[in-house]
Amino acid sequence: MNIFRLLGDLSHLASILILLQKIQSTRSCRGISFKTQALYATVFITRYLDLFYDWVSLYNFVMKIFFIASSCYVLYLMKYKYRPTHDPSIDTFRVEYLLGPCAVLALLFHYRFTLPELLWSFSIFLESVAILPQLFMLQRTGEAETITTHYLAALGAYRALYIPNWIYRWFTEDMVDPIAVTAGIVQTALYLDFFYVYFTKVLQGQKFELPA
Amino acid sequence: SQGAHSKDEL
Repeated sequence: MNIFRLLGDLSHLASILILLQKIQSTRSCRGISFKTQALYATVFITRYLDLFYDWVSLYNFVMKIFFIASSCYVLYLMKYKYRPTHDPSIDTFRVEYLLGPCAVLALLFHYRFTLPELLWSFSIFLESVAILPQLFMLQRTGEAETITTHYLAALGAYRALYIPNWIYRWFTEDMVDPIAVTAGIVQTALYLDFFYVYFTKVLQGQKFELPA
Repeated sequence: SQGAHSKDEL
């Protein structure tokens, strides 16, 4: 564990707490893509199957349980408790265009040809693009509530912080995980546009609005 | 180890 990974994980944790806070305080899931949230639940469940047969650390265990439980809880909130506040007509990204290619990539790039390893690879590739339905929705509506942009910024910061973590591990442990690194760089790059607007507008006290 | 699986990462 190094400082970059710890800050990254804490940022990930914060993003989920901000998302829950947004839903509870506005009593609405307006502006949140159900598809992206469903993809994240899929990512965590397929990646953390090793909970059942591999012990890493208490930290690792608790975080994995938290990410699985919170992502399922968000789905429950969106699907049942605040269902009327979710508008599927603007959440129109075709997730099959993500799931199919990620399954193919997992078959091509993995560390071992076993079911858990294939699912792990799949989850890494899927995580890198899981934000796309959300960004697509943002692009369509052209604006976002400030708290939603804080959620996205914390989520983007999480993967961005994993990059210095990998560089650090490469030097100190001679460890390189090419699948995670490649997918992580792609994932971070997807946020660049968003970060630009976030830093130039939201953090200056303006509303998040995309140019028409 | 190049190409190692970083299982301790989330």
